Amino acid sequence: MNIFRLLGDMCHLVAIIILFLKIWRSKSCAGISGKSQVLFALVFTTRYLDLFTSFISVYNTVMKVVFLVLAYATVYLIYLRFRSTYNSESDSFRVEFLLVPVAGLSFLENYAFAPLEILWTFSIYLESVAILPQLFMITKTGEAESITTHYLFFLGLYRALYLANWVWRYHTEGFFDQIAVVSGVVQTIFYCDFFYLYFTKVLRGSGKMTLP
Amino acid sequence: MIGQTSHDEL
Repeated sequence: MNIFRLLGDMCHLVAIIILFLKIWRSKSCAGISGKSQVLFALVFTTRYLDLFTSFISVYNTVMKVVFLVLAYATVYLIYLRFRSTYNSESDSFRVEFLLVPVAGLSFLENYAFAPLEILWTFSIYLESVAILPQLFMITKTGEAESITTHYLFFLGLYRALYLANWVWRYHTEGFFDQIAVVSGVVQTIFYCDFFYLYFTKVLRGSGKMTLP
Repeated sequence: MIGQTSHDEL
């Protein structure tokens, strides 16, 4: 464990909690892409199956359970509890255009042709594109509430910190996870446009983010 | 170590 990875995990947790609390307290999921949240729940489900097969640490196990519970709870809020506030017409990204290539690639490019390993690879590839429906929805509606932009900021920051973690681990322990690193770079690049708008618009106190 | 199949990261 190193500071970059710990900070990254904390950013990830903060992002997920920000979103959950925003929906829970405002009793509305307006402007939130339910499709992205379903994809994130799928990412955690396919990645954390090793909860039942290998114990790494208390921290690892606890965080996996927390991420799974919050991810499914958020999907529940969007599609069941507050479904009347869900903008399904704005959440129109065709997720099959993500799932099919990601599934295909996870069969082609993986470390081992074993079920758990292919599912882990699938979750890594899927996570790098899972935010696209949400970013697409924001470009479609042309705006995002500031709380949603804070959610996206921490979510983007988490994987950027993981990139620093991989640089650190490469130099200190020779660790190099090619699939995770390449996917992590792609994932972080998708946030660059948002980061620019976030720093130039939201942090200047203009509250809501309106796209030019 | 490319290709390890034990993943210790979240």
